[in-house]
Amino acid sequence: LPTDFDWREQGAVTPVKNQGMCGSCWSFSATGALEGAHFLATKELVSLSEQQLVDCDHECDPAQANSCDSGCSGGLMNNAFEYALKAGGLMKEEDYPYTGRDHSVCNFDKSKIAASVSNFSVVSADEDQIAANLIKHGPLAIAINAMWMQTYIGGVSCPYVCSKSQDHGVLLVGFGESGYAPIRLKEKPYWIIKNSWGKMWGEHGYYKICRGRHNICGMDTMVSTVAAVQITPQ
Amino acid sequence: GEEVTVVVDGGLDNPIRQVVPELKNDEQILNAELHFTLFKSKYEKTYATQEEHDYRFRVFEANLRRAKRNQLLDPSAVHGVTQFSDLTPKEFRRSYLGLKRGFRLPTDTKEAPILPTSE
Repeated sequence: LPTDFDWREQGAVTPVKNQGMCGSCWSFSATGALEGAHFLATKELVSLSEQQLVDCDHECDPAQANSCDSGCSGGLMNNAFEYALKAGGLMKEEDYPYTGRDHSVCNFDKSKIAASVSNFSVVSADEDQIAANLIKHGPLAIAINAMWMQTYIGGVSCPYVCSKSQDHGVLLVGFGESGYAPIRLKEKPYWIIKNSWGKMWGEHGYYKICRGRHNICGMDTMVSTVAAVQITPQ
Repeated sequence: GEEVTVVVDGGLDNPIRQVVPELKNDEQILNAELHFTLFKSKYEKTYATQEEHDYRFRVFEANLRRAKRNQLLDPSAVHGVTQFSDLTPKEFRRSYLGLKRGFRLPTDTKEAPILPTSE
């Protein structure tokens, strides 16, 4: 494993987006992972539609009651991948723009699918396996507890105590060996996480959290990777 | 008594981050009001009524204290004022997160094969 890796440098990550006042983080995490997978499959970076997931994805996990994706009221990234697999794929952001409101009619247009899921899987809660899958399959959809993120401005977050009960969906795009710690207590290896609260939050929309503290804030136990269909050029 | 002009540059390139220094009590109120002024300007916040404004200021003060505490408990990060500083933790969770809570990964989802991580 390298000490540093960042999919942003490979051009596999779209600009930071903003979910607005809508509990749709799960859709941003899912589109971010599929955008990365599509880039790996086609070398084309396309911004995909979260609004299609908000309006059209009501996929449930049959084994868990009340787990259905419900727009601004919350969802799960694996349900979103299942939906995209069944629906045939996701449209481009520009063809189905984000409004941050739900209860709108589904305006999915199958003829405008921009990226399709071929399969998705869950990654074991081992940080080396997470790093290896990140490198091999592209950015990963992860869940995390966001308690410390409300006041986060920058640096490498490594709280002494953090709930492992996940309440936020984000995108893991890279990792680094030693992050800038403003108080320079100790250089810390860190994960690089793309959030969906706009560029004015955190480090230009990104969050850094320390690596090596197993399952800090619950970030290791709901990690998914998705593979995109290789679209053969006509 | 001299006049102080506060230039508010809330732009992204503004290197001055709104972090929360240690202060004595009466200065804290003044400091909180100054921070709140900067906050409203930077994030273009407006409130419908004076009551709402005053309530949001109290929430903001509580979040300043939380940011200070978070800074002590999470020293390798920088904690301070963000666009969510006028929201209670509950409002923040309800409006800006969105992961369905209390669910584990679906049992029928494929496990990614174990990848080599050495050599």
